[in-house]
Amino acid sequence: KKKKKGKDEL
Amino acid sequence: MNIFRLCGDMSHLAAIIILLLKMWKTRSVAGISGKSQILFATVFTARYLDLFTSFISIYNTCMKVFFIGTVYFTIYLIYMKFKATYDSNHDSFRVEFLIVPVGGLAFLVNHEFAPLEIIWTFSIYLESVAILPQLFMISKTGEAETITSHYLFALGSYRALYLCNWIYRYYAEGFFDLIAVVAGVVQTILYCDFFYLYITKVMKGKKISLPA
Repeated sequence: KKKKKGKDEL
Repeated sequence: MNIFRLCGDMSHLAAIIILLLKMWKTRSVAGISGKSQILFATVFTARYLDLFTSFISIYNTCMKVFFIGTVYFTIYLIYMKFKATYDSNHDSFRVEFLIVPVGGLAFLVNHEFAPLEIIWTFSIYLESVAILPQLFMISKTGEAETITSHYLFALGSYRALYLCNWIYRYYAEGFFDLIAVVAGVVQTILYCDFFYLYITKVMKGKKISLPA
């Protein structure tokens, strides 16, 4: 389960 | 967005505001490591390169601008405005011993061998050790001002809350980023002995004084 979205965290 | 990440970002925001208040009110940067602030500025600059290219939300953009703006303002206060109160003798951590290995690791261990991804990975790894010069400085001076302890507690809590955010996102969204999680665990572990001192001393109104 790799990261799905782009970088949405700070 | 979830409550853990929101609390984490608020804790991070609080830490930065506490630090600025300490400097502005006391007009002194005594006990603050300029090197850690330079590392944080590097972390934010490397991580938020996409500030103008990818729009996530108003909140995301505002926080990124605030973090970048305040960290450079902090560096200005330390090395220019309140330079006379900067304790460079005790701020002697060799940051090159952090930047070089972290830079190399970012090249070797990342999600994708692409410039922006490697720079992002570098910022994640660097953030996990960026507080070391500050903790090292406190161990050398043997004590920390109470307001500085509050700053460190808020700063340490922010990434601990992010760990909760990643647990939540794993079960709620199937989101998982091993690099961010491992670096976040390392970062939080580095604060553990400080958390212990903070909870056993500062919460009881005492001052933190390490056996020098």
